[in-house]
Amino acid sequence: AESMWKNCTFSQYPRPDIQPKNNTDVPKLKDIRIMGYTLQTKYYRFAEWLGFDTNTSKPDWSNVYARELYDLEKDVEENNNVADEPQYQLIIKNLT
Amino acid sequence: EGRPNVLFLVVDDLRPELGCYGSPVITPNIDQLAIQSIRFTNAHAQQALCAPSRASFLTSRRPDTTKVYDLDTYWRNAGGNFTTLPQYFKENGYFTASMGKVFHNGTASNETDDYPYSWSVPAYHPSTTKYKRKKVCLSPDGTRHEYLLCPVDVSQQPEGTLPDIQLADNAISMIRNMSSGLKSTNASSHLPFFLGLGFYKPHVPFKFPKEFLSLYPIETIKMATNKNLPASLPDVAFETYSSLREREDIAALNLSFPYGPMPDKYHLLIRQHYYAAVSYVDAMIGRVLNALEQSSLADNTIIVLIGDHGWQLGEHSEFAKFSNYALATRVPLLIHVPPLLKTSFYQKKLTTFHFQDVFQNMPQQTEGSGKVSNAFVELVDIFPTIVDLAGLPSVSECPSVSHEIQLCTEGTSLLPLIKPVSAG
Repeated sequence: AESMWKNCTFSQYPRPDIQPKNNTDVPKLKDIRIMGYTLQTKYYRFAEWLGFDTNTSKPDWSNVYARELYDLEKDVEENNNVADEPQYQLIIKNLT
Repeated sequence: EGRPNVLFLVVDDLRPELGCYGSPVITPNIDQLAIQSIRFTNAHAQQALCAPSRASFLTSRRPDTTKVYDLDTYWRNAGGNFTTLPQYFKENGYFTASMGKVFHNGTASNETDDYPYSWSVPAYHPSTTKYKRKKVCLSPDGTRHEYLLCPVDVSQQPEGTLPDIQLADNAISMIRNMSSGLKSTNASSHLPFFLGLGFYKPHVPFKFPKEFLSLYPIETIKMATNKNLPASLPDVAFETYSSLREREDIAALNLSFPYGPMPDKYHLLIRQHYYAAVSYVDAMIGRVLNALEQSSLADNTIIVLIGDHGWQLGEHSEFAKFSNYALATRVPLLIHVPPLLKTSFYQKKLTTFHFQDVFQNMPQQTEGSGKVSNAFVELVDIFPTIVDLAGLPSVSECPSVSHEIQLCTEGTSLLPLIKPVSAG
């Protein structure tokens, strides 16, 4: 059953701004401008921080503030974000 | 008649820092439950904040559907009039009751914990929760402060108790009453129950009976192996652990904003106090489970234990939740299927919940015991899973837009993962 099961989990977290501020941790709904979507697979955790419209609850996929990619086979502690490294661009394309 | 009860245990800010998950933290009562449960090793919350996570798993919808991202929004006003997990049981003939923090209390649950929609009776809140932000932590000079690190002499606290002690007391009382009711000849008291228990610790402040700190001598506490801020972490991904900084003892450190770092001494103290708070909650859960067994209800009660999200204990120079790191989203998930259910793992009666008192008899570690699933699961999966286990009509999958649909799931029933384990 596990081999036929879903192969990732999804989580998300909102932010009021790209820089840490006093309300970064718990922004009120009216202050949310960015949403970080993350998916966890067996081998990677990928996160994309996107512009976000709270009226529609939809991200702007063309407005990417930042990306994170952790290669869990080499870096299970998620210490090294490799999202900008050329050899991982195909992985990111597949995950997005 | 014959339908299983449900005991739904939610622990605030509990990451899988439990003996049954390989942690050195002393949690014999939860470990005992794990031995008789399926332990999911890859379970993740949908948002690492109390109100959004709870609204999500209790409606089985993701935050973009509930539209609950903060601590103030009520999903029925924002996302839709969604049926909740306890509401579904109530509508199917169950007696449902909430104690403590099941829904996020306050405006996020309409100031009522979603009563009367979700619950048969008004939610119970321990009277001592009102001291959460009060100056009740004793300093060496005898004055009282609002500290993060707050081991206490319970007898010296207001009302001589603490919220999780009151919560366990009240739950035990209700369990005994339910047991008495089931044995009575009064037909109306024969309803099966769905009891939601929301424990308050190890959420900050770390206020717990001080004897639990003695389980963790500070010289035995280890630093996080990756305590430094990763150079490649985007600014937007960093959380500033504001809920710690606002306490007097941490504020006095004058930490640089936003990146700190936390001094090593406090890094260790925070880990020590988190561990002690987890052991304290473990003891309260042990008392409740013991009452369930003594009331002869354990063999017909589905038990689910989860953390609402994880917590960072100094890894990546971060503390608290508020992020997308796996440490913030990953949670413990135990599902105990009682012997009387056809999907049970057991051929005979095995449910035993003897209270494990860590101050009387240090328990053995139990990592690796019990059934394990390494499948990827999400907290939105819990609703359809419990429904299937209890034998209620299954919940259908939500379409891509579901704001007008009261009952559906954005998760997946875990029953296919449970059945093969049961067969094995």
